[in-house]
Amino acid sequence: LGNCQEFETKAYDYVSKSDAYKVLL
Amino acid sequence: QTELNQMVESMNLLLESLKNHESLNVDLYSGLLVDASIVKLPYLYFLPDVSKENEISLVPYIASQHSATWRISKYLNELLRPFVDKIVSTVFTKRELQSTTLFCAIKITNYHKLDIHKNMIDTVSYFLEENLITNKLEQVTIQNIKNLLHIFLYNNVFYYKDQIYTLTKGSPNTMPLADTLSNIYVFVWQKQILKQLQLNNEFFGRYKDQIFLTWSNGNEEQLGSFLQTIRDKSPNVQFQKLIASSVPFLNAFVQNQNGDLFSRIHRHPLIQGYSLPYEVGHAKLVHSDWLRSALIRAVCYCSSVEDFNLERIYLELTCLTNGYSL
Repeated sequence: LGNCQEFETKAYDYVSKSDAYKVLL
Repeated sequence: QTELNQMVESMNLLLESLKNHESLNVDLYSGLLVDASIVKLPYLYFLPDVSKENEISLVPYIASQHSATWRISKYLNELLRPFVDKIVSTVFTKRELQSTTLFCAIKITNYHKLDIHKNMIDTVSYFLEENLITNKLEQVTIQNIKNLLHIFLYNNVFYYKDQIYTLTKGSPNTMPLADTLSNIYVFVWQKQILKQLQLNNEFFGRYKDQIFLTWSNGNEEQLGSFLQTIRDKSPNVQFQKLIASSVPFLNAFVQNQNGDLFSRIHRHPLIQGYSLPYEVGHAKLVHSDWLRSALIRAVCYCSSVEDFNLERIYLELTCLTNGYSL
């Protein structure tokens, strides 16, 4: 994967910035 | 767990009310009923997409096999899929390739999150109304398909990093129904492209999120501005485009050689060579089928015998490299 930290951060960004998901709880 | 139980309860209540209104028969009702004791909350995870140089992008997956919506999605998919496949496979084509004809490959980048649930339900309903002769598909009314679709779309949840999320657009890409729904949505969307292309006898083809079309009616700029009007009219469908006299499409390299169609196998330069697809279960059997279908694909794709032979050798070497005999 190269940089796991970068992967984690990107995953988090993906979820928080996506307009397809909304926090339910 | 409490929230999940409440959600399951509300889903079952809706199913029960459909049964009471005789929209669902008793057998189907009991088949779709959600069993709270075996339902698990799906989770979100990511796999890296390494197809772009110097950049890791992520492909999200939702592990959904034990989710509350699994049974409804399986039922709806088995109902819709054969009909949808039959309708969307219509191809309009007249072979009129000219030396100046441009090729265009389009990739829809948000295939699994195209629109909000309400619009998706409306689109499926419009699609069924337009293509069914009666208001029923296999004894199921369009209204009832809409009802079940509603229960499915609004109850897809998952967890990620200690929070529970709900999907506001699309559905988990790990469910076959997600593909079927996106296929319907894009089929309706692509009509505006087809309308223009049919006027000029162009070729149009689509596999899931990837489109290939020809453009003989003008230059690159005109095709670009035509696609921009499509984008402006329907901003929900996001896509990338590539216009040239030769383009890669799926695993093929397609070229216009002065009015003659030329094609050969295209391999993504960043994907590691000589590797077999990842398979679980009967890998030996699957890989043997893979070799057969890869050879058939090569026969179909390669315009020249030399290219086919190169591909055959490459495929054989791939099997040998991975420890299989021929």
